[in-house]
Amino acid sequence: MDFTRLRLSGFKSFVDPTELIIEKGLTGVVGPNGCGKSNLLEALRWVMGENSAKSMRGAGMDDVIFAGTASRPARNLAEVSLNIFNNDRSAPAIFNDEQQLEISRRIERESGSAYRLNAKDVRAKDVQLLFADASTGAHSPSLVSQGRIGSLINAKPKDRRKILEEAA
Amino acid sequence: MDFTRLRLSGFKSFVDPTELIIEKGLTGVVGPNGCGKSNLLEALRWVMGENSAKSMRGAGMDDVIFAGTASRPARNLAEVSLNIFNNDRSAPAIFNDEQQLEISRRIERESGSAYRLNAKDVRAKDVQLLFADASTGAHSPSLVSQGRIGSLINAKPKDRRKILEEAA
Amino acid sequence: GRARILKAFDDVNEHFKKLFTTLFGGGEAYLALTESDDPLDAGLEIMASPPGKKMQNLGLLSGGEQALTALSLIFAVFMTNPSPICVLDEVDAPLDDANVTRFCDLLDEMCKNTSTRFLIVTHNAVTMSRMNRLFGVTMAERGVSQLVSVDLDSAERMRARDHNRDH
Amino acid sequence: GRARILKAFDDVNEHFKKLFTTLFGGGEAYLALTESDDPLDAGLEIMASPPGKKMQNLGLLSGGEQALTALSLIFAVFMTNPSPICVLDEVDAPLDDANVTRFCDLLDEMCKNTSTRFLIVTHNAVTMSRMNRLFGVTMAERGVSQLVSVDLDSAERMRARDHNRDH
Ligand SMILES: Nc1ncnc2c1ncn2[C@@H]1O[C@H](COP(=O)(O)OP(=O)(O)OP(=O)(O)O)[C@@H](O)[C@H]1O
Ligand SMILES: Nc1ncnc2c1ncn2[C@@H]1O[C@H](COP(=O)(O)OP(=O)(O)OP(=O)(O)O)[C@@H](O)[C@H]1O
Ligand SMILES: [Mg+2]
Ligand SMILES: [Mg+2]
Repeated sequence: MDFTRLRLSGFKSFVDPTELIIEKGLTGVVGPNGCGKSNLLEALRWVMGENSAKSMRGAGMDDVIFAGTASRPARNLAEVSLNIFNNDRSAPAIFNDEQQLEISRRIERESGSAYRLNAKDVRAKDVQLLFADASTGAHSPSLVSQGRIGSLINAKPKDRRKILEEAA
Repeated sequence: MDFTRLRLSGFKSFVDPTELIIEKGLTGVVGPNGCGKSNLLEALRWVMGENSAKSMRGAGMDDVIFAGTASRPARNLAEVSLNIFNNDRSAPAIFNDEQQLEISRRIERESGSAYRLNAKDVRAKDVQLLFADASTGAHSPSLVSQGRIGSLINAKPKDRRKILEEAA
Repeated sequence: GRARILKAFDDVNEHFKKLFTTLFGGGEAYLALTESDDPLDAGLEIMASPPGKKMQNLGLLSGGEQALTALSLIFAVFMTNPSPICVLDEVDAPLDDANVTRFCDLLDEMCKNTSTRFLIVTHNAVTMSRMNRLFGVTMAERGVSQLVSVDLDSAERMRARDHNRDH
Repeated sequence: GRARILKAFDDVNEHFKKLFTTLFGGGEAYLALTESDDPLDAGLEIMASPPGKKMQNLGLLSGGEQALTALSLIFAVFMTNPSPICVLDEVDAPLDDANVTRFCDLLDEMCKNTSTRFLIVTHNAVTMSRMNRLFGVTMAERGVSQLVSVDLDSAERMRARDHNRDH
């Protein structure tokens, strides 16, 4: 499974539609403090099924929807979609014939979020399972949030063991 | 009150007697990862009365005593002393006539630590009071440990209020 | 006790507002006492919005913005009641170049307005170059720390040497 | 379940030992399952000692040493079972120049041995220069993020511009 493209709209400070092409190797993301680098990475975790508002640095999940600025009104909708090249055929059976998968998550203010896989409605569980089978997902140790690199060292031994499940 | 000199011996990685002159203005401390910069700053917090081994990054307070290296044996004693110029006469009454104060703390493996002020034995409480009256001390918000700059922001509001007591 | 805390709150708040707009080059921030009418039992809330942004939950601020907001509060306490010593251990790590410079500008201002002495651990070349003096900590003998006084030129060489030794 | 976890433990441990000595240029480290005989309920202990130092409580490692130890473990998991994506948000912030270079050397090696794609947020010029491509995030309009593709030369200019704008 290869991740190839991430698209955001109305997600945190990315109010306008934004597209990030993910190519092989090392892609650097740079820019001044507060410009939105961590928000971009959080969009990836969110579309993979993150359910904790706190780990998205907000009080409630609606905090991921563009809240407005001095010159732009707030939005009521945010959407993130992720394109995957399904070369190793690791998707759930009903989608496994397809070469290209597009997972998207959409949230509306005060009415929760919904997932789609190749334009068909799916449950959060289906999405989470898809990524777990491919050794990744919203809680994968290979998604290291800002300031959290030391947390693996300071975690309790039983919590650390969870990283082995990712390797199994 | 001016801090003028810090001396360490057998404290963490500073096994040999070390002296840091503290002058007015900005003193930078530099060096590669793991060389002992944070250890040096912790010696200052320790001599001012720090009682939590965890906030000295150890399991027990004996972890501040030099534990040995591949080529040097462990020590059983560690000592840190701090010189203060008592120009604003803010020391406890029995010491307030003195211009120069020297506070020292000594720990012996498995038998706890003891404080001295100008070579006289004093209690931990006396030392903590001396620094509290001068708006500093082991828990002062102006001693920012590594990785803790964000903790003021993430703390609970009631815990944050303690910073005002420092300003009062 | 109550009157002292309230006076301290007012003073710190005044300084905090000014220091925040200095560090961010604009924007707005203020402190509020919440959760209880008794100042000795209240919580301290921080409201902050960088220039052009809405006032939001502090958790939504970026890593660099949180560090600058925290520094504004610590320095506001200093301006109210200077402490003899301030220790900052790699607080500039999350800052971009522009904010490192503003941070150093603020340190210079604190040195002018207070008699606080600063001990600042950093890996950042800009911060190093703004110090009045530098001490290097080395482990010439593995596991054993030694303190050496460094002049600024040899600090550059020290960084380079570290860099070359491992190649 | 148990056999899988034990196999994973052995594989990750082998890789972890090698990656630690690569990143630290020596020293020794290993993993241990503790607290229970049942691997599905056990804790994972990390024992690590940088070159020339004694094996100690992990908490005594410095900020930079903890970051490198954590990276060795994350990459060891990759070598055992590569993940399609890896995201590292300013993990190089606590590292000195020598360790930033070792970290980048290791990233190159991971790219050769796995098909994992990496997204790396950094403020460090050395790390930027080692990327295959760079994206810049800017807020030309305050509070609104925009993504632009950046070539390496203009990244230097971007850093410089940030730096000059505020002076
Ligand atoms: N829902 C939202 N609507 C609008 N803006 C938001 C929203 N959530 C967060 N932000 C803004 O995003 C900014 C933080 O972005 P982010 O954390 O991605 O910065 P960063 O580029 O990672 O910076 P640093 O280098 O300091 O870590 C904050 O200033 C915040 O106001
Ligand atoms: N009691 C002790 N005896 C001997 N060495 C010790 C002791 N306690 C800590 N150390 C050593 O000190 C080192 C850490 O030092 P410190 O945290 O001060 O590094 P640092 O210079 O701050 O590095 P960084 O730049 O990564 O933050 C560790 O490698 C540890 O082994
Ligand atoms: Mg960030
Ligand atoms: Mg340190």
